[in-house]
Amino acid sequence: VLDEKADDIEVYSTKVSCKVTSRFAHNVVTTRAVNRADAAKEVSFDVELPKTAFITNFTLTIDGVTYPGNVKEKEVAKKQYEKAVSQGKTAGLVKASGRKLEKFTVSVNVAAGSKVTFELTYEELLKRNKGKYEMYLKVQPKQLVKDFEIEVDIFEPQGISMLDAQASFITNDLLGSALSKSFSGKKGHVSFKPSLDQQRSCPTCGDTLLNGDFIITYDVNRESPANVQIVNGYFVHFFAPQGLPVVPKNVVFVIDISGSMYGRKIEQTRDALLKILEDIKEEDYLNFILFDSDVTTWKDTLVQATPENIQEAREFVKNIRDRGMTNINDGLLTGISMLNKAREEHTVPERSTSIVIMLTDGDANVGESRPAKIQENVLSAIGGRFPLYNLGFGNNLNYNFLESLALENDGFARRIYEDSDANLQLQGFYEEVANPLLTSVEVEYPENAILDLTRNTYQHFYDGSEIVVAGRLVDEDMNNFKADVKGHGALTDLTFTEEVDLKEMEKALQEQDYIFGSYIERLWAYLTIEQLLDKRKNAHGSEKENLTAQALDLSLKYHFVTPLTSMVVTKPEDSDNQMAIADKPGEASYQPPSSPYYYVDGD
Amino acid sequence: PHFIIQVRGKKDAICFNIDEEPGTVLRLIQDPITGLTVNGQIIGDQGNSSNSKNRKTYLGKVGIVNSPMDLRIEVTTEKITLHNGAAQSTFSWLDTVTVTSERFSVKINREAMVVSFGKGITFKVILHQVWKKHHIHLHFLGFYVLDSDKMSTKSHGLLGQFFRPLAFQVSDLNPGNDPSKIHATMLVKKYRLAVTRGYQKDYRKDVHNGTQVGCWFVHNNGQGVIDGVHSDYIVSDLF
Repeated sequence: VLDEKADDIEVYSTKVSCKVTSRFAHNVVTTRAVNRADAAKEVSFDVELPKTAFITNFTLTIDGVTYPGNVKEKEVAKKQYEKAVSQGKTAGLVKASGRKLEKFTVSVNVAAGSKVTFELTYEELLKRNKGKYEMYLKVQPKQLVKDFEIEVDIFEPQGISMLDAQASFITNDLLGSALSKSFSGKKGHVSFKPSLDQQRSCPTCGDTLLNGDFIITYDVNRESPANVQIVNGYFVHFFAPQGLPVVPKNVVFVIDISGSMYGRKIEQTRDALLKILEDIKEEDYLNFILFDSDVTTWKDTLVQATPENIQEAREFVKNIRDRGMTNINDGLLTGISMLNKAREEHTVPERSTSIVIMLTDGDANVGESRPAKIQENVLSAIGGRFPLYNLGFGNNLNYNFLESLALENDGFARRIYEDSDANLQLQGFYEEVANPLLTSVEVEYPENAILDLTRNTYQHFYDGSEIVVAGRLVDEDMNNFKADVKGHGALTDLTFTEEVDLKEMEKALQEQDYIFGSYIERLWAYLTIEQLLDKRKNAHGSEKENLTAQALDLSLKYHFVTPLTSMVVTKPEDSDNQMAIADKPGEASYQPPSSPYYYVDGD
Repeated sequence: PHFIIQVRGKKDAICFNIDEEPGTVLRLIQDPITGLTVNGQIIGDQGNSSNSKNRKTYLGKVGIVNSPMDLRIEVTTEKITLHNGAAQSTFSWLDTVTVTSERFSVKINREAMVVSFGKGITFKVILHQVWKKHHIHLHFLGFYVLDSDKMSTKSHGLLGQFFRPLAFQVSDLNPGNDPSKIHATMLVKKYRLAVTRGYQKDYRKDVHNGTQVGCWFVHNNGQGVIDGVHSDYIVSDLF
């Protein structure tokens, strides 16, 4: 048996405590270590957390003295940081890591015989995707840990309908017995506590087999399409109706076939499109627009997804070849114009919805190649009638442009990572948007009764997803609260009404105090910041300043490390203070992962 | 189930029970002019299954069909399903939802569902809930035709046949031992029927307490007041 304290630094405890209340997750990662060497040693602490999460706190405790992290405006933090840089005493703490994660790393010198405790707290709103919420934890201790545990408590007022926990490294019964999961009514619990022996990669090994993804998935009961919760004057409204028919789609795939798509990218695109063609429903309409230096269309107009047309589409897709340069502007405008024309000429069903899905791996470099002009053209051509989704393939692209373009047209952008599963990523994205149940969804509340509402209009509600709206009540003492959700269904218009008796709700929510009382307020703040940051991406001038000021204000008030703030951690190094800084890396600062990307070692 | 007929042109009501085995489907309305058909399936209390005479029966499922619109609505004590052509939408009784199209609207509000077609034909289905763990009683449904004058007089069915005027006279009022249950003779459709004054509840306006409606109760499954006999109205399926 190898000495598990080979470095003289013994990590004797690592605890991950997650408390989820109404989809809002509050996670605390605590690691305790001791330096058993005769001299001072460096101890490092690495945590990978979801990109969608905001760090809210970090503390470092050495021999009973706590050094807290302070969330500050980025500029203010930067000044401190620069001063420290000039003294050679700083380190960035957070960087992008892989597809879904950011890595937080901090290291500190610990005197001989001293103990150190690291505690990182982060929060996130779990989003419903394909019928379930997913919480993602990366488990990667650097050594065997005497007291290792992950404890997850979930409280969902609607009741939990399913709960599962899977870890990529649990491959044998021995480790499986360390995992327990249970749920009953409104409460769910997951616990993972492997003993030292269970952690060993082999009975005589000193290294750990705990290395991989730990994923918790769950969903709530949907007896009613909506659920409103109100605590301390803040409300959250979850909306996810079941059992509605799918609205037929008119979908245009705008595909980049420029030379840079050569090789695996174009092969994977073909594979994904062939898979997607299998999933297209007969009542849908479709077309393919290919762009390189020029634009080629499969058909002159949208065609129905009849078995014959799908067969023909398959032949077309199989023959897609890469060539030329990248004319994004003309590719998109051709697709948009085709959808507009189909609607005007009533060649697609009246009660149907349109979607543009663009896949590209690079920047526009022929035709209209100025991003701002392309955005202007696309915005004007779509005119708010349908969403545009952008899939950015690989790393050599202007992702900010694709994201802005999608966001201002009611869609979103997604990276497609250039890995062996790129075709599955494409197909997975299509599945998310393949089943719109409602279009033009509008959530309405009584006038003058609410303030600071988060986004309340959505082009589409997709099966398996959830619309979340939060806000503040003007009068905390009101007795009743009413919300209407209006939308167009496949065959009818629907209005879902939710009425809440506040007195009854107060009683019902008392039992959940064991989690944390202010979760709705924090959920509201999280959602508001997230949406302000998205809006800010396409704003200019005073509007941008305004949005920035609002988001910054909330980030500081609620101690969220967002792209506008930084957390400064002061470290007690050799009695001369050193500084480290935790920033939120944006998508634009994405760095291609080293190979393998999951390699983690602070040393 | 109890049937209450507010007779057109009279300020009085007739009522009768139909006692049939659980699972039986009864034709309530068939209107050849509007293309509307309503059927109801019977459920029975869970206790005393061997003694059908003592068993209380209710409507457990209602099927509403609008043939010209290719629309079917299936209402059970659990859920409401709209079959609109090939498409299907399902709602729970917990939903408060209004479904509107150019041709019809459906409004579900926890314990009541109101469906309207075209120019004012409106049906209401009420969910009567009992304690979930009750060892005998089950949730059941009530079905009401609002504005029955909008339905055609060519309608058939246990309810539909009463959409046209019905002449009847009540005589020989005879107070029995129970003063609230006066016995009498009803002259209707050339029959002389022994009837009893009774009270039934109309839950259209007050779903929980109902409103008392005085009516002449016709015994033997409404025999004499309904066209033919009650078994003539048994159909094989809800749709």
